[in-house]
Amino acid sequence: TLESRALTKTYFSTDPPTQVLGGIDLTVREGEFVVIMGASGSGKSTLLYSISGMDRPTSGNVLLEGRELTSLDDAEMAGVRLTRMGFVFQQAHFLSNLDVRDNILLPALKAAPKEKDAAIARVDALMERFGIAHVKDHGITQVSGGQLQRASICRALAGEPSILFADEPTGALNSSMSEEVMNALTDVHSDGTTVVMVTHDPGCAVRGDRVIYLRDGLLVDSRELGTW
Amino acid sequence: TLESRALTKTYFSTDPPTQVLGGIDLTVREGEFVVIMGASGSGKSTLLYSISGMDRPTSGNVLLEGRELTSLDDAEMAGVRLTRMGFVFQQAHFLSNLDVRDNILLPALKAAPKEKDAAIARVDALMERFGIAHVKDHGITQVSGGQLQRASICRALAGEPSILFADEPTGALNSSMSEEVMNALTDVHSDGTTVVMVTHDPGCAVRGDRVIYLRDGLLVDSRELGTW
Ligand SMILES: Nc1ncnc2c1ncn2[C@@H]1O[C@H](COP(=O)(O)OP(=O)(O)OP(=O)(O)O)[C@@H](O)[C@H]1O
Ligand SMILES: Nc1ncnc2c1ncn2[C@@H]1O[C@H](COP(=O)(O)OP(=O)(O)OP(=O)(O)O)[C@@H](O)[C@H]1O
Ligand SMILES: [Mg+2]
Ligand SMILES: [Mg+2]
Repeated sequence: TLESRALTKTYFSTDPPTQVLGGIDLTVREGEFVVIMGASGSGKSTLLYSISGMDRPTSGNVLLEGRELTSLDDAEMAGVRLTRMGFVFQQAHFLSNLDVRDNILLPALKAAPKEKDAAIARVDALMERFGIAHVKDHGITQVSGGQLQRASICRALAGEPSILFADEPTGALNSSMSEEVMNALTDVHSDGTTVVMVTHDPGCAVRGDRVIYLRDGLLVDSRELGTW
Repeated sequence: TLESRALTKTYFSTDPPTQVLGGIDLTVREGEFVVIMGASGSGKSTLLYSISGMDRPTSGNVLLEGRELTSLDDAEMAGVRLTRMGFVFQQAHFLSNLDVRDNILLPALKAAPKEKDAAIARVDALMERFGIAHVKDHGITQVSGGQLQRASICRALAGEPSILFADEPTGALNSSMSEEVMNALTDVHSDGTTVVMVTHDPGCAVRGDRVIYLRDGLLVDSRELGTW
């Protein structure tokens, strides 16, 4: 279970400071597929960063299985993220000196250095599934926008995380490739992975167990989606 | 009129080289709104870069109003782009040391240094229209994904280009903000601007005069959209 209590986030880098998140109480049950929606600028990415330990909240608590993430130091937090979490960023962050395949492999190898062959096999299978195997040797700056986004998804799934955070994973993709991505998220979810996904696409949102809505940095609604 | 004849593009940076565009013959009439669609990796961004002078074709010609763009040197080509073209990139490229407003202003000021006040007024009006005026003083790295995309659109429109190239301008935006962007493109088009837009969203494509389809680097179809 991933939980936030009275979570706030203010950026002090601007003048005046930018208050982005008011007090957010959120509980993500183990194995749940939660979708976050809301207008551009409402705080969705900021919320994702705050509950995944990518960024420190300004106040409030974040707990993972009862353990206070907010009290870990940077190294401990990085360890939790590496071994337990996968992250698909809204704007892909990669290492520009590495090719596509090594970029995807890197976190999976770091998380499980003794299981190198298994990680390589998983990455190759993921690249096949998402149709980017033919560009695996390209530099990461030598691929199309949609190929980059698919590489981002492969990297997040490669380490078999127990929690997957996905920030607009289908933005650069047409409907058939979006479908493929959503099928992969649905598959890992059926295997027990917790998924927290930001999307503005209702067609993707409908794959979740529950949709929560952000407006001006506050949770304003939460709706269970029935299973068919 | 913007025209390509037997345009090809091969990237020699990979081994083996990547042939992306086969021979492309394309005519974009002055004032036309052409939409380019096709699968991820089919060559849409590459085509846009090749016909806008952002990148040099491997072979073939590109002509703007009968003038050979492909024979201009880099400085002349940069001059044409600055004064005649606006470009919305698929992944926003900005100057990270400048704030949002200055990033948007910069090309408009460079294109028309004697008309500073007019450019500033246009930029401020554009930021208001797209709801990013409240973040104009943020660093360009201190905004949300959708705000960044809207800044990209403002920058492309700020210089009142005669040709606007837009590569997936609505990818990071929900339906209401996408609508706002498409309205702005439709408006400049009614004012006589030529628009060449890549999209994978049929809802956006339908705003064009004509849709052309790329598959594996070749133009495979072209359809006129009737006006209602
Ligand atoms: N600098 C480069 N070097 C080598 N290959 C490249 C380079 N840039 C792009 N490519 C390859 O060229 C092909 C077409 O890329 P392009 O970016 O034009 O596709 P696209 O149609 O815009 O796709 P998307 O919808 O994903 O944005 C892809 O297979 C890509 O991997
Ligand atoms: N580093 C920062 N410094 C100051 N303000 C920031 C910073 N990062 C984001 N913001 C602001 O915080 C607000 C929320 O940003 P966030 O990225 O969380 O929005 P979002 O809901 O993900 O939007 P989008 O749908 O456009 O991606 C925005 O108004 C943005 O300008
Ligand atoms: Mg965001
Ligand atoms: Mg592209």
